[in-house]
Amino acid sequence: DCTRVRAGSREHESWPPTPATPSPRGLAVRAFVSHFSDRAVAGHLTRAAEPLRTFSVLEPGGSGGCASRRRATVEETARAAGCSVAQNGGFFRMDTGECLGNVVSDGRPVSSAGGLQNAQFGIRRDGTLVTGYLSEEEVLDTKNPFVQLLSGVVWLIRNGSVYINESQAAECDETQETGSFSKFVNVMSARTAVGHDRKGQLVFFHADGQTEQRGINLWEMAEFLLKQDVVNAINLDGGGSATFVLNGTLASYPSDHCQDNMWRCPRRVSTVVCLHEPRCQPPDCSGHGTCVEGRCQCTGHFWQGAACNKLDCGPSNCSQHGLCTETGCRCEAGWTGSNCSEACSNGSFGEDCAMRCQCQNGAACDPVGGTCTCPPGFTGHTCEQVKQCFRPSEATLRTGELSLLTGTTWLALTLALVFLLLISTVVNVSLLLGSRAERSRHLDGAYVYHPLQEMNGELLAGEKEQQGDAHNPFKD
Amino acid sequence: LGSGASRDDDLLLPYSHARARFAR
Repeated sequence: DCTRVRAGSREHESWPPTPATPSPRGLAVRAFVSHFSDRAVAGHLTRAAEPLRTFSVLEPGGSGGCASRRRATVEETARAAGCSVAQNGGFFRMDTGECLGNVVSDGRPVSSAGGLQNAQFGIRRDGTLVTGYLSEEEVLDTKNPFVQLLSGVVWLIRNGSVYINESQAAECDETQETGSFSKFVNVMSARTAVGHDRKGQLVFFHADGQTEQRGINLWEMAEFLLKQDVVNAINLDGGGSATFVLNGTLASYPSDHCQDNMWRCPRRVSTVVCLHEPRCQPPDCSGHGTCVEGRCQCTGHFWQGAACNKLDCGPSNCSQHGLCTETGCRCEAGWTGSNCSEACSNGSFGEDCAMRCQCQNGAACDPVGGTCTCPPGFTGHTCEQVKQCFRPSEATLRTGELSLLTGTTWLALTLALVFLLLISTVVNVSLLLGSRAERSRHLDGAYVYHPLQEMNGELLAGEKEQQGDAHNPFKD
Repeated sequence: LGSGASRDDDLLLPYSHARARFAR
C-alpha cells in the first residue's frame, strides 16, 4: 500500500548553510580498513566544504541520461563531469535502466518519485541541506528550489541518531513480505551512503564488500558514520553498484564479476554523486561576472557579492538622492556628483543638472524642475516683467472707465447706425412715393384725350399745343 | 582498466524484484 504523499510536509531535517570557512583544502578523502564483528572491511570516507558549490547529482552519461534510461559506469560519468571524487548514486531498474525516485541535477528537475516515500538527500538553492522524507509538493517547491536531490532507501541517521527502525516502517511495503526489506537492511554487502556532518560538510561513505560474503550491514554503517560526527545520512545503492572513483579512475573493488568471472568489473549504474572544484553559484555569476576557480569575479565596479547579484555604490548609497546602477549612481533631478551629494549649481536644473535655468532678474531657480521664484516686483514665467501695481480705487476707476468707455462707444456707434438707417429709410420711402406718384400720373391705365370744349369759340392755349402731337400719347 | 561490462550478478535490492511496489 505505497501511498503517494502529494501535499503537506513529511519528516525531514533541514540543516542551514554554514558560512564558508576558507578551509585549506575543500575536499578531504580518507581510506580505511576497519573491523566489523571480526571482519576487515576497506572503504573511503570523503568530506567536502561548501556543498552548494562542490556537490552535484549527475545523470548517467550526462544530461538526459535518465530520460533515455541510460546506464554508465561511474568512471564514465565522473570523467565527463570533471569530478574529483564520485560514487554511484540512486537506485534504478536493472532491466529498463529507469532512474527511480527524485532526481534534481545542477538545478534541473530530472525525475520525480511522485510522492512515494523513500529517504531523500538534497541541497536547496540557499544552501540548506535536506535529509529525510518529502512530499511531492516539498520536492517541487519553487521558492527555495532544490538544486541537487536524489533518493535512497533507509534514512540511516537522523539528527545524530540511528533511524533505521523508523525507516523500515516508513519505506517498507507492508503488504509485501518484509523478508526482502529486512534482509536488505541486515545482510553484509558493499555499501554507499551520503550525508553531512556537524560542520555542514558533505560526507560520502563507501565500503567494499559482496552480498552475504563481505562487507557491512546498515546498522554497522550507521554506527561508523556516527563516530565520524555525521548528523544526517541516507543509504544509497550497494552490492554490485557500489563504486568509488577518484579523479576519474576506479579506486574501489567492485563485487560484480566481469564476463570472464576471474575478474571484477564496475557496474553500469544510473545516477552518480560527484564532488568537484567549487563552482560559482549560480554558475554564470548572475550574468555579471566570470567564474574563476569557483569564485565569481564581478564585472564593473558596482556588482558585488559572491554571486555578483548585488549593486553597491559605496557607503553613501548615492546620498539617498539617486539609484545605484551598474554604471554607478544615477542621480534624481536636481542632484549631481558621483554620490549625488551635490545640488545643481545655480543656473542649471533637472537630470544631471543638464538644463539651463531661464530665470531673469535674479530670480531663484528650482534645481529639480527649473521653476523661477520671482523676487518682489517681478512676475511671469521667468520673472521677465515688472508688476504694475495700481491703488485699489484708481485701479477700480480705471477699470470702470475702461468698461464705461467701451460701453459708450458701442452705444454711440449703435445710435449712429440707427439714425443712418432711419434717414435712408425716409429717403427711400419718399423717393418711392414720388416715383409712384409720377408713374401713377403716366401710367394709370391708358387715357383718352378730350380736347377742351370750345369756349367762346377759342381753344385753350394748352389745347393748341396738344392738338399738334395728338399722336404722342405721352406728353408731359 | 579495460574492465568491460559487468555481469550485474551481485544484486542487493530493498524490495523483491519479483513485484514492483505499485502505488494506489
